[in-house]
Amino acid sequence: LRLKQIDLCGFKSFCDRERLRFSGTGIAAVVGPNGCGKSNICDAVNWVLGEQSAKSLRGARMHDVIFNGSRNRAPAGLATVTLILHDSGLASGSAGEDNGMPRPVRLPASRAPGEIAVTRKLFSSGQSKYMLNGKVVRLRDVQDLFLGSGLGPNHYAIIEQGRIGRLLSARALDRRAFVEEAA
Amino acid sequence: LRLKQIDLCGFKSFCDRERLRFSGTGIAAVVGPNGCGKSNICDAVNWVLGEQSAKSLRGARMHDVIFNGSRNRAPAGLATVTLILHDSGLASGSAGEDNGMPRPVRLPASRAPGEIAVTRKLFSSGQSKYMLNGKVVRLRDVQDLFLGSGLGPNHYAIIEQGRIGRLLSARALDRRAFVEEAA
Amino acid sequence: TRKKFTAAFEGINLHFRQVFATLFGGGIGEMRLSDPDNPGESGIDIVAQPPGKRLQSVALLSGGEKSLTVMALLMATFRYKPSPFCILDEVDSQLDESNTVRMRSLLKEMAPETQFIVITHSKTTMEVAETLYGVTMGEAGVSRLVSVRMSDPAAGAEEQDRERE
Amino acid sequence: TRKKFTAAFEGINLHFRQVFATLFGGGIGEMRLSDPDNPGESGIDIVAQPPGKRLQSVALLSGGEKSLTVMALLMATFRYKPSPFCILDEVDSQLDESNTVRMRSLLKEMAPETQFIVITHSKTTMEVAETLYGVTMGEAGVSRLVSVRMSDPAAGAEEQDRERE
Ligand SMILES: Nc1ncnc2c1ncn2[C@@H]1O[C@H](COP(=O)(O)OP(=O)(O)OP(=O)(O)O)[C@@H](O)[C@H]1O
Ligand SMILES: Nc1ncnc2c1ncn2[C@@H]1O[C@H](COP(=O)(O)OP(=O)(O)OP(=O)(O)O)[C@@H](O)[C@H]1O
Ligand SMILES: [Mg+2]
Ligand SMILES: [Mg+2]
Repeated sequence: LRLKQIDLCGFKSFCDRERLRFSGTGIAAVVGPNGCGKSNICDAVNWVLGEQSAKSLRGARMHDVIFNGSRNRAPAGLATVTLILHDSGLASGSAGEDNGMPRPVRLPASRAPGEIAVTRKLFSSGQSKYMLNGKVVRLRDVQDLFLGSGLGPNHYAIIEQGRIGRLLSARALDRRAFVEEAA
Repeated sequence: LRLKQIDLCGFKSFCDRERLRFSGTGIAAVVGPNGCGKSNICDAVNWVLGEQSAKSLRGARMHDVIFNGSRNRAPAGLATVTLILHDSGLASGSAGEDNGMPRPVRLPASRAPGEIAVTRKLFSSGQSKYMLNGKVVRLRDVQDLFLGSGLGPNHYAIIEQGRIGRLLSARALDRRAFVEEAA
Repeated sequence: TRKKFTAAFEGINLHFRQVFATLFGGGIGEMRLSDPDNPGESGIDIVAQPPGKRLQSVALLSGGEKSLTVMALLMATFRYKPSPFCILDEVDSQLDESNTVRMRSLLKEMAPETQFIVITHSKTTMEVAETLYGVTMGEAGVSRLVSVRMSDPAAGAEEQDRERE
Repeated sequence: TRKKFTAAFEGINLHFRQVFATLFGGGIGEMRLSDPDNPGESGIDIVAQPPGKRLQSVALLSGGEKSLTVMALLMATFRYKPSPFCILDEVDSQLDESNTVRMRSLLKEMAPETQFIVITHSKTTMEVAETLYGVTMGEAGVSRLVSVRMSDPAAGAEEQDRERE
């Protein structure tokens, strides 16, 4: 399974739609001055994977992730983040590369063969939606997709700014949970 | 009141006695590779000012601040840190520069006019001592000396590694305590 | 299941010891069960002893030493079981120059298996990226992206790494 | 006492607004009483709005923006009431290059009043130091100090000998 694309629209400082494309392997560096939005991209991925705690995203309420305006722009009414992955196994019909993803459970048909699109929306009304390949699903379905990959609720494959010490200062049983996730 | 010198001996990675001298104003940079002992110097100052929490010094027990040996060295039996400050007011007999230090209460006579030497010792037996100008005093006397200077128990004048966010994430009442300290 | 856990524990640990020794130029880095007699429920402790230093709790390590220890454990986990992607937000901020070079070599080694997204201010770290995403705020408060594909930065960076050693 | 607290609160705030605006090139940075009707017991909130951005909680600020905000407040406190010395351990680790330059200018401004001890990996920050203390571990696990007076590098060795006494 490979990461192909991240789309952000109305999410934190990303007022308009912005897109990051990836080859699926290798190193992509994200650079820029203080406060320009780099960590907001990290927040966006945590969020679309199902993060439930606004505090983990530096907010007080989940509503804080919606673009709240700037000098020249009005606040947005909706925050949308889409993650697009590619499963070569799905595409070719044979067993795909096993990099930790369970075979997607009841995955809706995608636009392109092997494509898995995960979307989360939050309206300023508070209404919230998760989608897999365009079909509305539950949070639970998104979490199941990533179970055991290090991108589930125990997402050790994402290290947020200033949180690298987390694994060392965690309780012994929390560290067990991390190994169990990888098991 | 001016900082003149910091002596460390047997404290954390400072097996032998090492000394930092200061003019009392200006910028002194402390540099070196990862793990060489820079933050240990910061810990030493917090410790000699009376830090009671081993955890704040990254240890499990206060005993952890005593040099515990290396490939070629045996553990030390004693950790000693001495801070030397100079009070031009004391030296000249007139009112010294007011940079936040209350007139020292019952300060023992010093070796040099205007000198204030603060020492803390911890023996591996667990026995512990505070000294002002060579005379044994209580922890309380050391803390009183620095009250209101930002170097007391609420030591806002020291920002430890990774803790710069502390003032922002603190509770509103803790921030009040910081302004009260400066008041 | 307990069998799976033990396999993962030992598999990750094997790699952790190696990567730690590579990053630190020696020393001991490994996981240990807090309660070895009860592997079915035991928590996990991390042991990290840089070369030449005596064993102490990981809490006493320096900021840079802690960063390297965690990176060693994370990369070891990916060697046991790769993830589709990995996001690292300023994990190099506490590293000195030579450790930044060691960390980026480690990332380069792991790169064929995984998409790394590395947020960084370090030019040294940027040098091993094939793609750079620049985030800008030309208009106040509005983030925009600019992408730059680096033309084979790997060759140049490898040269530099060998020079630095 | 309440009168002293109010004087300190307003005194520090005056400087905080100025230093914040200098570091951020504009914007609003100040302290506010959580409970303005009860100044005798009220907690204190921090407001920080970089130029061009809308007001939000400080928690949403970036790592670098948080570092600058805290440094502005600390330096403002020293302007109201200097401390004998101030220790800063890697406070520049999250700053980009231009903000590192702004922070070191701020330190230079405050330097005549206070002894700053700045632990850093940044060459930019080191450049404004009059004295450099190099910490080394030539012998594994044992820290030693080497001091260099920047204004007179030739005095470096002499310094070292005196330090060892
Ligand atoms: N809902 C929102 N609407 C608009 N702007 C927001 C929103 N949430 C956060 N921001 C802004 O995003 C900025 C922080 O962005 P981010 O943390 O991504 O910066 P960064 O590029 O990681 O910087 P650094 O290098 O300092 O870590 C803040 O200035 C904050 O005001
Ligand atoms: N009691 C002790 N005896 C001997 N060594 C100790 C003791 N306590 C801590 N150390 C060692 O000191 C080292 C940490 O030093 P310190 O935190 O000062 O590093 P640093 O120079 O600040 O590095 P960095 O740049 O990574 O922050 C650790 O390797 C630790 O093992
Ligand atoms: Mg950031
Ligand atoms: Mg340090």
